Amino acid sequence: MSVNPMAYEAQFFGFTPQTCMLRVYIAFQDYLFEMMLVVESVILKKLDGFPNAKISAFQIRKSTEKFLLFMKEHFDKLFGKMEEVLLQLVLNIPKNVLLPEDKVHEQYPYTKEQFQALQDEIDQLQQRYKAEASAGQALLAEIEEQKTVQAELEKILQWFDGLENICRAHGTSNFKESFAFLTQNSKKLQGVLKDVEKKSKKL
Amino acid sequence: FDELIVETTTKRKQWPKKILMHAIQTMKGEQE
Amino acid sequence: PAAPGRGQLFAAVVDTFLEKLVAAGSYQRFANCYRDFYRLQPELTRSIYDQFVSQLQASIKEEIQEVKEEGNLEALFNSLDKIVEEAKEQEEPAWRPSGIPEEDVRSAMVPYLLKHRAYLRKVLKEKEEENRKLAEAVLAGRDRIAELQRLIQDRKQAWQAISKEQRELVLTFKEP
Repeated sequence: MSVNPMAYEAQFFGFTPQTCMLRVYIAFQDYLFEMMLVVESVILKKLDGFPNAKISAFQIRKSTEKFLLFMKEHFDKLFGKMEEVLLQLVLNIPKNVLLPEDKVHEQYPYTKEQFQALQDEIDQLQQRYKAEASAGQALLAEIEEQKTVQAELEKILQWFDGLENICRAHGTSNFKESFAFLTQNSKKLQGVLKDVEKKSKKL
Repeated sequence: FDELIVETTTKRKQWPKKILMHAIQTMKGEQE
Repeated sequence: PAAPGRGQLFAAVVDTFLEKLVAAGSYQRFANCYRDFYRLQPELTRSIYDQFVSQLQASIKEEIQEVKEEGNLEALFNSLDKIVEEAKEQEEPAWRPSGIPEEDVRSAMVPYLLKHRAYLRKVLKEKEEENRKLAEAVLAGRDRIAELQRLIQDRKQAWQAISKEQRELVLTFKEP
């Protein structure tokens, strides 16, 4: 006979319904036995007052056993019915009922594959985030480097500006033209010089 | 047998919360 | 009238049990078992029987009360009544532990994993947006540097052109 451990009920009550019923059964049975012993001892004591009654303790014991046997039979039958009703209607959790702590299984009935997929997605998101984070570091590093490089290049440009400003300050706004002009003039001068030399030789 | 049932079902009731606490701490740690 | 709660049902079933038990162990039956004593002392027999019944009932009721208190049954019955009431629309058999703990704990994790996933998606999106801006800044910086290098190149060439002119000029002073 397969035993129904009523595990879900035990999860709710904190004890198995069968144990609860067993506990009640044993307690009731003990009371019944105790009460019978009390009844018997009271009758025996009363009989002390009737020495001529010719009722022996053995007879009383027989009577007690007879009544107890009868009561026990009915007790077991009635208790069986009570247990059946209580286990079915009171100490049980209907099939369609989910305990509050298990609500999550109703809201998220994830299969193993779905769960794995969710975990894989989380892992993947973490990898991507780490990649983005290091990319961000690299970009920031380059931006810092660019600042330095730009500063250097701007310094060089300022240096050129400084150079040109000096030229301007000395009246030479455009060196190239000035040199070309000088070269031209010096060539002219040389030409004139040559003419002069030539004429002087003739003289 | 009875004790085993009670012990098992008590774990079923309580341990998911305990495990969750650790899992949530782990996730929070990762987030930080 | 609403169906009786579990607490009421429990009390009713136990009372019925007691009634029937007492009905089974009737006074007739008792007197019949203790016939000799009954003939000797009928009133006493009745009184002993009555005490037996009332004591038995009292003990059983006390025991039930003790079991209720020990197991906190009243509160549990009320709570279970509520849970069952809430589930009354539910037709299908509800989930039950599979007996494989790691499987069952999985679903308990899911809501938090979903939150974690949402968080990761959010921060990843923010990070990607941040990096997009940074990448723009890097590209702008590279363009700026290229621009500066070009400017410097131009200036350099201009000066080189000047120095060429300068050399020509010097040449004109050199003896042929």
